[in-house]
Amino acid sequence: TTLMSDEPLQNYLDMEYFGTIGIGTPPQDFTVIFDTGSSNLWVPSIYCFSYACTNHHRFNPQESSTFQGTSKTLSIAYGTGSMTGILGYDTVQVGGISDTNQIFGLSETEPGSFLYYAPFDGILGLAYPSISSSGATPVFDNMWNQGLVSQDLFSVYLSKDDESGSVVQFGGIDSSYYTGTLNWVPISVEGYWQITVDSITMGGEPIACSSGCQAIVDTGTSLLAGPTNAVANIQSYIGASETSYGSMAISCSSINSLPDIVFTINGIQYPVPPTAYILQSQGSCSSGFQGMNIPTASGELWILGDIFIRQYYTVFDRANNQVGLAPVA
Amino acid sequence: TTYKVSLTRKKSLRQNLIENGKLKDFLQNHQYNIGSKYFPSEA
Repeated sequence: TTLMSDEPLQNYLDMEYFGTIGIGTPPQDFTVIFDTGSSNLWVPSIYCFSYACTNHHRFNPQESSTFQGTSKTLSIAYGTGSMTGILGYDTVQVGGISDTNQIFGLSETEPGSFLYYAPFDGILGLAYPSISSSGATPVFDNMWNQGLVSQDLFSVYLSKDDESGSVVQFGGIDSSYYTGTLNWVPISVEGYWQITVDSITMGGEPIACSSGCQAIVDTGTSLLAGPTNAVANIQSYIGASETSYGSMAISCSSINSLPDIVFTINGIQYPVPPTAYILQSQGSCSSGFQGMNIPTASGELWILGDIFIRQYYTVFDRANNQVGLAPVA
Repeated sequence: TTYKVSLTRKKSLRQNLIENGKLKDFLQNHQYNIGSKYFPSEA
C-alpha cells in the first residue's frame, strides 16, 4: 500500500527539541522529533543511499531479532522531496516503554539533500491515526492499545532556557510543570490536534481571527504560523522585516516596548509576551510569526507551535479528545 | 504507569544550514509554505 501524503519539511527548519528512541532488539538509537502535527514514525534505513542518509543513523533490520518486514511501502512526500520506504514492525523503546509490534517506516529515499544537516534522524508522529500515511498505527495508539500506559493522554513541557529539562510524558500529567489549573479545550476536528480560537488581539485590539478561527497545536512546528495577510499585519506592527535568510529581523529593544499578543481560547485568555514571540539568537532578534498559504476553503487557520507550548504546558488527551493548557511553572 | 522522555534542545536545521552556507540555496530552491503540512492533497 502506498499512500502519498505531502508534508513540507520546512516545518522542521527551526525545530530545536529532540528525543532519543531505540528500535529493534538490541535497540538501535535514533534522534527524532516528537511531532503532534503528524502521525507516522519513520527513520532512515540501511537501504537509503541518499546523501542525507549518509550523515544519520540508519536502521538495519538484519541486526534486529524482533524485526518483521511487510510488503507495504510508505511514501510521505515533503514539499522538498519524498521520503519513500518500506513498512516494518519492531519493538520501539520510548522513555522506558517497550512498545512492541510497532509499525514504522524504514526510509529508502530522503526528502532533499539538505537533510544531511538535520539535527534529527526521523519523525515520531503523535497526531490521530486518521491522518497516518498507509494507515500505520501511531506510536501512542499502539502504546495505549497494548495497555502500556495508564491514561490515554500524553503531555508536553518545553523548557525556555536550558538545553535539557523539556519532556514528553506518556500516560500522565505532572503538575510541577504548570501553575494554576489546566483549562480544557475540546478538539474541533480529530486528525491534527485542532481546536477553536475565539480571537487574537494585540494591545486589546483584534488583529486576527476576529470571528473565531481554527488552530492546530503542533510540537513539530517551531513558530506561530497564520494566514499570510494577518501575519504580515503583525510583522509590520512589530516592526519586523525580511532578511535574506528567510527570517523576519526585528530590533531586540522592541522586546521591552511591544504588547502581549493574546489568544483567547474557549473563553480563556492566553497571552504570549514579546519575550516569547521575539526570538533571540547570538545577539540578533527575529519574529516568531510565520505566514503560510492555505486553501481559502479551509478558513482561517493558525499553528500554535513551540513558541506557544513553551508558554503553556500542554496535555493531549485522547480519552476525551481535548487539549489541556496551563501557564508553565 | 507513566513515562517521561527527555527532550534535548539543539541547534536547529536552519542554524546548521546557515553555518554551512546552504540556507539561501534551500530557500531559493524550495517553496517555503509551512501550511502545506496540513493540506497534503493541496500541496
